[in-house]
Amino acid sequence: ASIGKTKLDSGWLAARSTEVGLSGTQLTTSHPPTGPAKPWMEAVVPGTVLATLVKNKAVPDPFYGLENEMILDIADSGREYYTFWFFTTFQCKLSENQHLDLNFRAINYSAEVYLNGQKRVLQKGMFRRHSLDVTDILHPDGQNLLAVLVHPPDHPGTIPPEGGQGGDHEIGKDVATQYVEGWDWIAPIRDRNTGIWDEVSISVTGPVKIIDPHLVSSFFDNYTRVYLHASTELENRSTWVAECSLSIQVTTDLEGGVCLV
Amino acid sequence: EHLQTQHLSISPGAHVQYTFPQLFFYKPNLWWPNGMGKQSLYTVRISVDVKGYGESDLWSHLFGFRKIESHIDNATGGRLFKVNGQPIFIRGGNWILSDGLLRLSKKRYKTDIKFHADMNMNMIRCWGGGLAERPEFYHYCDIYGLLVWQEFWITGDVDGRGVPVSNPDGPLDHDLFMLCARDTVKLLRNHPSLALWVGGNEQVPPEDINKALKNDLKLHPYFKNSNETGNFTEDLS
Repeated sequence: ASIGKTKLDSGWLAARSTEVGLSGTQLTTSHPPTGPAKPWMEAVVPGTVLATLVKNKAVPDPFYGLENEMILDIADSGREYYTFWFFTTFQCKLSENQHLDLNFRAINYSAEVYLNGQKRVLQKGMFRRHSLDVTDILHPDGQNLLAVLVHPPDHPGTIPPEGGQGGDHEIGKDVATQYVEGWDWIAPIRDRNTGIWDEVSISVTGPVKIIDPHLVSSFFDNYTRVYLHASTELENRSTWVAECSLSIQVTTDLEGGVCLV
Repeated sequence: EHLQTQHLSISPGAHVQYTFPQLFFYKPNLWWPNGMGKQSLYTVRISVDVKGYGESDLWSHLFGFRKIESHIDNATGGRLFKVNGQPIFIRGGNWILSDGLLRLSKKRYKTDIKFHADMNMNMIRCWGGGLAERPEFYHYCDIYGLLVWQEFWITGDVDGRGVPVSNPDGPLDHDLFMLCARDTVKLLRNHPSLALWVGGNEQVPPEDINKALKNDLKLHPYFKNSNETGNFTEDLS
């Protein structure tokens, strides 16, 4: 496998959790879904549960007329109704001393991840990244089965008859976007934006991983003398001392395709 | 002069923080907001090679050399901004999010943000009841020169106001709020368009959260000694 990131943004399936009688372990070992056959449907990832339901015409499009009124609100349906399974597969065969991370850039609001029968929990919070080192649970033949059970915010709230900015404000008890109970400019979002709402990717590294570099510049002599300060976290995931060469390179493309290194 | 390699040993299983010696640039092309100059961007690549293995990981990001300052003006009570030492008149627009079902696409971000630049705006304010916007949003703000005012997830309507007052102490889990805030800062902090973090919309976050945000987001002492023209005292260099 080559070093770098691969997005998992196609071939996803989704199903309402109450309509799937299997466990995450079964879904990712003996009984994977084979395609968009009931209760499974093509999923929008990244996106929300409602985006998937609209794409499959399982609900009317909430942006037309009063059709949002026809969609069951989570306050009336309960959180299970918008608790959804998302399923996909990916191919990856590592060579020796390589590691694979499974990255979720944002999930609303919490989730359980099953990969080839193994379970990992993604903690609550809409605005946080999750990165799982899954090296040890990859399938030997390279074909991996991934299922994610996504749970809505803990406090989805109830929309008062008079509506109002933020509904009954219950959503404010969670660390999540607050407009979803409705505001003066938008009707309530029925699933409170539950879902895998940002990028999912796998990234291959060698024994040492670069984490969250930070770039800062400082200026002197009226912006003619400038310094770039770069720092980064590094993690050695091997069992031996890693002798590293760390390089930083700054380039800019000048006009006409000339590149200054 | 813009390529530097350092050697270091990392123990098995260790998680270390490493800082490169600073890289010097003579009169680099500066990044300017829309209407003030070019949005010059450099590609910064960081790679790590491990002896006996080869390239182990690679990271790259567009970077703009710019200095953004702002302070509350006593005379007007308004916040005055400077970019690269030059005062800037802020022409801003409010932003909530590009799609209520979070079908967020690069194409949509590019179109929406270029539209703001074409309307001669130079700032976009991301409202606290919406999202911490995504790297693709900031990427196009970098490209088109829109400064970004990014609010955290507190609003006057939902937190600490109203009759009866709702959520007087904000979200139930303050540690979770700070974990999300710190991770969001790490996700977005290298974008030149990021100009201002704001605690919330029309509301100050609960005291402990506000204090923690101010503490985490204050300028590192190393960069603090800047004087009016944006220079640091000589001894720093």
